[in-house]
Amino acid sequence: EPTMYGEILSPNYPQAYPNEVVKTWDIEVPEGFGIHLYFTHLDVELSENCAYDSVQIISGGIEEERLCGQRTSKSPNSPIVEEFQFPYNRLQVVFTSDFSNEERFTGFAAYYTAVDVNECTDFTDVPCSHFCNNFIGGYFCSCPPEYFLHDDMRNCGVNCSGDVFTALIGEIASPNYPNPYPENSRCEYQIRLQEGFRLVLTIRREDFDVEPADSEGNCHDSLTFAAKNQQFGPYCGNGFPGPLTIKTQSKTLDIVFQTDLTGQNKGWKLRYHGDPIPCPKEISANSIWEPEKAKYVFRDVVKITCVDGFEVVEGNVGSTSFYSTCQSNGQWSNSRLECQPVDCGVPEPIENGKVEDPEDTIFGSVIHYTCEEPYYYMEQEEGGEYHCAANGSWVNDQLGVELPKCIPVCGVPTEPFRVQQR
Amino acid sequence: IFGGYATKIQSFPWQVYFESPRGGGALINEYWVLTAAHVVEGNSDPVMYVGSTLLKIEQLRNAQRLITERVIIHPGWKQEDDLNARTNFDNDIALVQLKDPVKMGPTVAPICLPETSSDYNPSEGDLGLISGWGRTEKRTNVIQLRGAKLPVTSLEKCKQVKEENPKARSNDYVFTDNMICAGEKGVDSCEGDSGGAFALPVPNVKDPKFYVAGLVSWGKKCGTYGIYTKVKNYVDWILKTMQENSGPKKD
Repeated sequence: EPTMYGEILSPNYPQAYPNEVVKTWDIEVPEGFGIHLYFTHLDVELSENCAYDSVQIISGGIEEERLCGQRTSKSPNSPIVEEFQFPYNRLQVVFTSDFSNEERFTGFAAYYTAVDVNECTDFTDVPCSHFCNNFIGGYFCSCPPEYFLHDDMRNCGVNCSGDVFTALIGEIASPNYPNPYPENSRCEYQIRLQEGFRLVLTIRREDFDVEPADSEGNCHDSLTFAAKNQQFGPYCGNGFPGPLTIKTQSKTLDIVFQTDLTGQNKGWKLRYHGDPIPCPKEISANSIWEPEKAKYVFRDVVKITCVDGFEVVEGNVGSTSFYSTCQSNGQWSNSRLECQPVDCGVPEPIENGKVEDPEDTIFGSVIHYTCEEPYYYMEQEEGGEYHCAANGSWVNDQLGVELPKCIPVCGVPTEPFRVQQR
Repeated sequence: IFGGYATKIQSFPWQVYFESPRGGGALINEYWVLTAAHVVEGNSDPVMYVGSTLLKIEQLRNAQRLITERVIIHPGWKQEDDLNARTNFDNDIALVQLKDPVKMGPTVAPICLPETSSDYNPSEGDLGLISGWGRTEKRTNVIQLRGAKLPVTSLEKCKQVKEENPKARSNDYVFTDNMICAGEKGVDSCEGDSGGAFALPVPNVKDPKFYVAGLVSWGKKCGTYGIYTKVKNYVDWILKTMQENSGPKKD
């Protein structure tokens, strides 16, 4: 158990210490304290580098001191003949004697006490990023206004994360821009656009001033963009080193601005906008797109009108046009619809006549009706030629959609009446 | 038919057989039969056939039976109680509308109607054809269709024929411009031929083609001259009647 103080005496003290002895004391005081170790008596055989008999003081596996010989107090008012201050709370003291103590050296008497360590000043490495506060047995870090102490209780940063940008156009800047950005911070921003848009970033060179990279090219302060399967950066330096326009293929972007303890640069500012996803312009000889554009993008609506003789069929209903919308996935709605030739279908039969089996019944096809000759004739002299019209009807130049009529031939006997001669 | 010959329906494909009373008619299109008023007088549902030369049952079974939609007698025809004493046959014309269209073919075809031009005015000497299953010199009626060729003559000739009907006096008979007189000695239509067509060749056509100039109407004595209803005078009525009754049928 750690103690606040203690006594260490060499074997047989104050009698002569025995030969060939190695004794070790592990000293431990509470965390946050150092150790004040002092000797009130030291009488160990002297040798070069204390090679025969010695008192070693070891801290962290490193020999801090090796003592031998005799010491006397340098101050008449103090019994202390040797003393040490260690800023650590653990020490090891090892006493070693060789095979002879013919002169009967008496060894040592030493005491230790726990002493406060000023963590803020006693070490080369500063323990706090900003303000260090020492107290007995420990220390704590504190931060300037508008900074907060990180979970490591050592570093201060600013609360700059969490902003989520959803507008289609926007501007984002580092904290305090154009004034120097805070050190030791990690700012995370998110851009989350709706479906159908892809993010485009624009950064002017003069709007970027971040602590330059070190001699090995590492950015201690950096700006990084992460889109879906893409990363841009990290960027640092005076003047933006990346492309002035970054076109992502994503509707979301994570921005990370990381700063270290040093650096007093002004930061950065960027603009972004959502670029609507384009839909392919599908050229079709059978349809007309309105409005006609060189490029169609998300949310564009076009009216697709079939040219004469073509129609779009949905279920059993045919129409001459339909609307299509450029969707968020870059595909047109109603893309399964297409203008196809009007099909006039099987021509209707007529009484006392027939229609030849048509090779085809689509727009432009031609059929012929005939009457059962010689007993019927077609009422219209032009004959029974019909073509499949754009409205899906079989149309005759004279009759329109009306079917031809087969009229009985009148007054013609099959066999003339013969008067039998008497 | 007096003075005629047995013939085939192919020579008179417009000939319609009226079963009772036996008579004839002329098919003028798919839905209409022209006949004499006195054939259908008092008979709103006559039984008719077309396409058969012979009036045997098996032949008629294969012929087309015509079903009457309505009978329309000319409004100028005067009804009389004693049919045998009738002396006025003016406007002896009627139309029978059929329920179903007649299918035309080698044995069934309509006869043309006269047109309005003067070419269709029957002139003395014009040779026409009559046909029917009516009385002959030897029989009251016949099974096989008979036909005859006979000329148009003056109405005066018909007036001069001596009357045989004891119930009618010669001077009682009415002769009008709606009548054609045709025939020659021994060639005539007779009882049972009424309503049949008196067919004249269509003028100015090369191939044989006939129109219905007259309908067998009446005569004082068979085998002399006979009176035929002059169809040309009724073309307007015929066309108007057909048009007025050509609307959709009521089931």
